[in-house]
Amino acid sequence: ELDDIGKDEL
Amino acid sequence: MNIFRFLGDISHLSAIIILLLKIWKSRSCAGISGKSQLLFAIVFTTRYLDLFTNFISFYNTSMKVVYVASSYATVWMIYSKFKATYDGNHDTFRVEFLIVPTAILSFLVNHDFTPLEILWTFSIYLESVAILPQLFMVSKTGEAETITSHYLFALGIYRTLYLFNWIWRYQFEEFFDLIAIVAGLVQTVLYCDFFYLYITKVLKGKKLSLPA
Repeated sequence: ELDDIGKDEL
Repeated sequence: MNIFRFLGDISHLSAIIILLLKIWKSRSCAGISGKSQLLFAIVFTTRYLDLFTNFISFYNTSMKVVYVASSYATVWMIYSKFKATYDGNHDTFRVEFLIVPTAILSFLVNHDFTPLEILWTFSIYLESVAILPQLFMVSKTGEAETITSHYLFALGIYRTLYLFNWIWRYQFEEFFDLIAIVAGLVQTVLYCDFFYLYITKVLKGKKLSLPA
């Protein structure tokens, strides 16, 4: 979900 | 990826390199807070545990490896290689007052109650206050070497650029992560005082001196 996308940030 | 995030990562990377080179070249960590560097090593360790399990891109993986390796190298230089030059008397911020509250908060406020997610959340909260021992040390010594102020400026600007990255991602990717945004705002606000001094003093060729 949305939050998983965030984990592409350093 | 967008320009703000890319510039933010470059700024973060250059801050880390500036610090590494400053200590290595001058063979001294005078004016550098070992406690802040320890906190950064904890931040990267707890945030990048998925380094080997979750491949996102070559860029992402290589930057994570560089961040973790350089933070440990910096801690090693401060507490081992050049420990004779470590100014422990001025590096007295009580880091337990940063680690304990952020650890508790990461259990209370997170996106998912799983070990990886709680550790990631802890690393986000801790990063937002990790610079405090360094800023405290600069205010205690009353001044900072120019190279150290460039390091701090690059480090502060990185998260400021990330704030613009989150505005961009909200606008164009319908994405936002409130935990990262709030922590990023706190982190940037902590630098405001320093940004003001940096722009009004260091950019005019003067030495950075804080009212002690």
